[in-house]
Amino acid sequence: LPLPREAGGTSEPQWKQAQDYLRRFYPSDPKTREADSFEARLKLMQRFFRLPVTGVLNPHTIEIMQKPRCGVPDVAE
Amino acid sequence: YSLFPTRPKWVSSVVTYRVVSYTPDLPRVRVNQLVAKALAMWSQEIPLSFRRVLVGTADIMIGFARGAHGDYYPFDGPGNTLAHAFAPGPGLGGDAHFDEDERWTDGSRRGVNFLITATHELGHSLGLGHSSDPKAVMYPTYRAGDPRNFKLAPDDIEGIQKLYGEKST
Repeated sequence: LPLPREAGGTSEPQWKQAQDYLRRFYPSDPKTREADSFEARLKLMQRFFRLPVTGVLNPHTIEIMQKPRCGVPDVAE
Repeated sequence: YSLFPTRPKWVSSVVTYRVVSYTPDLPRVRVNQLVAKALAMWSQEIPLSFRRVLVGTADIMIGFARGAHGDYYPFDGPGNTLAHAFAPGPGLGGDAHFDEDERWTDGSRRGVNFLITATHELGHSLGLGHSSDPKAVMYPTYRAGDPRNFKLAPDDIEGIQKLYGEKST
């Protein structure tokens, strides 16, 4: 199957890496089920890092995902 | 800045800490100095002081570990995740862990600066979440800087004083 629109033309390894990143650092809220989809989590991340909120993976977003960082999520768990 | 849900914080005015394990990348005495320096950055802004203990359980237990290390948040080898810490509370609460697979430095050689990382993690240990201000120490991604000019940003100070209040002069 082709990668979804949110993958923004990235490679499959980058897509998988992005999914893992968003699962770890932008977990969904079990009460509200907010940020359940990839697009919703990506928008949260883009908003946090003050990027254009598109919900689509782009090279700048991937660049931030690849930076060394703290292991604590960016949104409340 | 952000705070954790339910805004956990230390209620005692003296918080204890203990370095339980060290990295071979830095002399032990240097690690102790840098941890003390990181804590001092926070304590000079709030009415909280820190006391180091050498044995037993402290409020904040600090250590280096690689891979899975018993807290369900395994480290991932060199790069990516450098460290993590827990919000104030009993047990794991307040504890700060650093990935032994990184090359830790005090600024005298290449590597991940321990002072910068420890100040960030100990911010979590005190109750701060991540900040979206790129100038803040609590910004989630690591950036190397000159450790001689390293200090808290106004956003960090505002956040920590929201939890603990200002230090009286």
